[in-house]
Amino acid sequence: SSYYTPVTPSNLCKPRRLYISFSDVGWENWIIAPQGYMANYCLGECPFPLTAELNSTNHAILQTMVHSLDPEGTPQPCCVPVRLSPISILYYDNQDNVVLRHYEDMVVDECGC
Amino acid sequence: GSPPETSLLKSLGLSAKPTPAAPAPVPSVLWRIFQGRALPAPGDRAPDRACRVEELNVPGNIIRVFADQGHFIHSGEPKTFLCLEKRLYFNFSVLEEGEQLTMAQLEINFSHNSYHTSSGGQVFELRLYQALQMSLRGMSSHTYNHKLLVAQSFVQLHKSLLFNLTEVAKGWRTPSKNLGLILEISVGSRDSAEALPPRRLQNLCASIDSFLDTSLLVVSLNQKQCQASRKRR
Repeated sequence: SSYYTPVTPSNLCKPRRLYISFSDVGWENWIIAPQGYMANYCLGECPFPLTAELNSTNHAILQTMVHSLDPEGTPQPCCVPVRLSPISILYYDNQDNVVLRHYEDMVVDECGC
Repeated sequence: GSPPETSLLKSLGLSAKPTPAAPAPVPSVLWRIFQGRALPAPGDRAPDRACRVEELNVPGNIIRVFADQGHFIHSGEPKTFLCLEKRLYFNFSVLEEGEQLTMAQLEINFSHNSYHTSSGGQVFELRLYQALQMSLRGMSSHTYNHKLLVAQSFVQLHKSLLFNLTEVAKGWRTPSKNLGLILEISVGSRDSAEALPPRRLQNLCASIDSFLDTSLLVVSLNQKQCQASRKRR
């Protein structure tokens, strides 16, 4: 007697395109490069039953089951980044030095439940 | 900045939004490394850069090019065999706690196009000293308490000269120990310069006017960022 609502493929958890422009956040005066980058983000549902394509953890599978039995008391699992990649940023610091710094986890490559 | 912005900057390892006053051109070495990372050659597997700067073959994840903040002690018309005497100072206060310095390379740039024909392959002498004690205004560098780090000859065909200062720069993390360097460039030795006619000496020193600037390339390792990456893997 599980509670089941069909979800269309476009609503499933997956990476969506998001370009972050440093000028939009007012950082263009000190960030030299890149001017922006494709950061992406995760959005979508993690419906019952979870499939392999949704990169679900064991915890998410169990939470989905409990959610299907008690939708009011237990939320659906979240759609979150499961694989991210780094970028390097070139910028000026307060002393006018030029800095090239490596930052992990800046681009969302894959999402999962 | 706003609290969310401050928090974001902190997570990027910055205490506040930088406000550069007189930003210099980006050094070519940093552009090269940046572009190599942004546009890797097809088939290249991205190396792990959380703990190592592969391009320079040293541990690290932050590369800085420090602008020289030192002043000229002597330049222009030579009064002695010295053509140029300059203090070099690199402000290390921007290095964060927990950052480990792994490489420091001093670059002295000469303008390639201003090679002076009157120097005629003349050999110059370069000496680099580490200042160990503060000097008083008006005192010549020879009265400084300083330690000779480098003494070498060069002909002014070089575009730039590079020196490994890693061990010296590690000591500069302590502000009271960072008293900078003294750079001297002379025409040959004191004896050979004294044998030259003053006009000739003046012309030779003028060719050193192509002296452009000095910068310090520093690589450091932010342990926190490196450990987080290792732990996740």
